[in-house]
Amino acid sequence: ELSQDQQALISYVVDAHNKHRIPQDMARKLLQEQFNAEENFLLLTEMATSHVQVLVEFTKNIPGFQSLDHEDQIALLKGSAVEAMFLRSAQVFSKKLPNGHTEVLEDRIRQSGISEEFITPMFNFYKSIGELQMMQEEHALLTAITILSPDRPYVKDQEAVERLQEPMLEVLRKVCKLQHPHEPQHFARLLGRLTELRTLNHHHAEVLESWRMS
Amino acid sequence: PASNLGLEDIIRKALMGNMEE
Repeated sequence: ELSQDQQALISYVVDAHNKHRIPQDMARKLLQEQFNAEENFLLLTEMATSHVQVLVEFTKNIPGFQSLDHEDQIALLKGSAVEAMFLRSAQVFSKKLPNGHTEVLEDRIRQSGISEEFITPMFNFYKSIGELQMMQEEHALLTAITILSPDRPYVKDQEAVERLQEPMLEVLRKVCKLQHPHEPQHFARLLGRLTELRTLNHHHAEVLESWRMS
Repeated sequence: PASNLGLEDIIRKALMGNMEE
């Protein structure tokens, strides 16, 4: 069972996750407008910037985050921004979107000039997240857990970060048990996705480089 | 333009509350 404190933590994190999203008009542009390669590049850049701003707003609402050392806050956000972005996009791709929308989004990404060797693992990741049929709580908590990774580069007070991450992990473990009682491996699978995310993050610098070149 | 800002700049600005609503 979840304690009252744990329930409060979940609703707090889920509220923050739902409240801070990429502005709707920007998302609409992505789906509706015709685009050439240059416009596509600019729009995706704008989206990435907006994503980081939204991510920071979400993170500020994670209980305890603002009490961390300021430079550690920046190190955590810098280290996790790409992973949180992939998680958020995966959530979009696992939703049932109106007919054709997923294809438009996928086309846009495929025509952005990013090389195929990076695109394939990205869509594989989206697919593997989709298969887990995660609830909103799981998405929100997993994102918070990703951000609160004590082993990011330049984090000075790793113990302080661990103290924030551990209760989140415990809550997520319980949520998995409650939401997926017939899948005892569900929690382990979610954590496995975090490993996959690290690989995507690792290749991200190369992705950007290949994008710039093209 | 935002595209010329680095990741860290965007994070620092947003943390300070300079985010445009």
